[in-house]
Amino acid sequence: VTNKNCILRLSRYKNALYRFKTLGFHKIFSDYLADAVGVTSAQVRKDFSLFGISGNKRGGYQIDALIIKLNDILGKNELQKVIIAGAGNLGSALMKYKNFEKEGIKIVAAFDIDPSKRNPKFPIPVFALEELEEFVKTNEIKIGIISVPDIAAQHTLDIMIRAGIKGVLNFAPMQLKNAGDCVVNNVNLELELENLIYFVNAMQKS
Amino acid sequence: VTNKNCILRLSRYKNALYRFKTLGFHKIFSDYLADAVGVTSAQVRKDFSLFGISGNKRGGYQIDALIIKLNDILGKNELQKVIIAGAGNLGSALMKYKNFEKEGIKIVAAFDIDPSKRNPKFPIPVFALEELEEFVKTNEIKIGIISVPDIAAQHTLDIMIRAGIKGVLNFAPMQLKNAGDCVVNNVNLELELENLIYFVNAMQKS
Ligand SMILES: NC(=O)c1ccc[n+]([C@@H]2O[C@H](COP(=O)([O-])OP(=O)(O)OC[C@H]3O[C@@H](n4cnc5c(N)ncnc54)[C@H](O)[C@@H]3O)[C@@H](O)[C@H]2O)c1
Ligand SMILES: NC(=O)c1ccc[n+]([C@@H]2O[C@H](COP(=O)([O-])OP(=O)(O)OC[C@H]3O[C@@H](n4cnc5c(N)ncnc54)[C@H](O)[C@@H]3O)[C@@H](O)[C@H]2O)c1
Repeated sequence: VTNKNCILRLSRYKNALYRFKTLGFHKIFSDYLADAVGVTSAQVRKDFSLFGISGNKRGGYQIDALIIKLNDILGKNELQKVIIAGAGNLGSALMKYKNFEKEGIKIVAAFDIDPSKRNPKFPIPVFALEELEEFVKTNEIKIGIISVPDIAAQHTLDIMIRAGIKGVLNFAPMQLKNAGDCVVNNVNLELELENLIYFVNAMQKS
Repeated sequence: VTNKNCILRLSRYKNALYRFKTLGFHKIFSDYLADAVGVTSAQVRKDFSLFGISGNKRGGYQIDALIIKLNDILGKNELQKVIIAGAGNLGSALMKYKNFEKEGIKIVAAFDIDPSKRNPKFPIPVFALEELEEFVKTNEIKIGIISVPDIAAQHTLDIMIRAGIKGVLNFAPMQLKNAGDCVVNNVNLELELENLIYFVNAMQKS
């Protein structure tokens, strides 16, 4: 499956199933799951059939079995080691976030050009940018996060790709030119707010 | 226009136009703009025609005129006042971000239940949650950001809607039930990483 939105929905189904489980549910119908995620029950069934997941018309889906299946598809059974470039305001908020580890995502090192940010030990070590390539190769890291200023973002991506990084989450508010087979997902918080403002204004006017 | 992706593209065109301007360009063809944003030139022309923007086949588009038009459509000409609930790691990174103001977005106050976070003055004042409703009504704030823990997110949204907030950017990793005519955009950083991991693993396997 190559559709990003479909995979995002699988993650949402998984998170909703955990919440139903804490509420004491053992089985679930696609309508309940659809409501919890904000899609139609037909969409739930369509997504599941793409991955060979079927329920029983009368009893619905077994929650435990579904969680195991979704965790397998999403690669949650292995710990994913991640590095981050830029240990500034946003980078350090991401480094302090405890829920990533519960999701099997562990930021193992950060890299920054500012010597005052370097720190070999404190929960996550912060190294010099020059050490990124060796660290990624030695520890076989596949995922990187970019939280450097926009002017440094393209250069940082090039370093990550050369080091062997295969997937990057980019927070710098610009479109990066991607060489080779590295997947780049962008989160642009300025655009998210601008987009929200447009729709609020459009609604006020109509 | 009600398509979120179309408005996101308008923001991207605007940002790319500013970059071309700093490089000394005065006019631009749709192909260059398309390349810079990572879409086709047909998409650029289609988006522009939706908003009555036309270029001249031989000379392309006047960059200054385009910027003025896009800023008008995106509501950039007025300062947008924003409040934020939750002044923790993520909330404080957003509060410190200087580029929002360059984009005409100003976080004017934060609200938190933790008394140790309260601060009436420091660049952005942090008030008690109980003061949110009165602050939003007195200052006619339309936009809110939610960066509280997920268990408190729904309650926070309800308070914002009652206060008169019309658009919310939600960072809590859960689907919020929205009453009334408030627009809620979600940014779920856990899902973004999970999504990236899926595609990196899928590529490694194939
Ligand atoms: N903070 C936010 O809320 C926010 C919001 C929207 C977008 N962003 C984007 O996220 C990125 C990070 O923002 P921030 O607020 O954390 O900025 P920041 O200035 O606080 O942090 C940037 C860090 O990157 C380091 N750095 C600079 N050049 C580098 C390089 N070549 N290699 C490695 N490290 C380098 C700096 O030393 C600094 O520690 C920026 O691109 C910004 O536009 C942040
Ligand atoms: N930090 C990250 O990188 C990151 C990543 C992914 C998701 N998130 C999400 O963003 C949100 C904020 O994360 P964080 O890391 O800043 O957490 P945090 O614990 O550092 O901050 C949360 C803040 O919210 C305050 N708070 C708690 N309940 C509140 C309420 N009812 N009303 C107002 N304030 C309240 C707390 O006092 C605290 O200051 C969470 O939902 C989290 O899941 C954060």
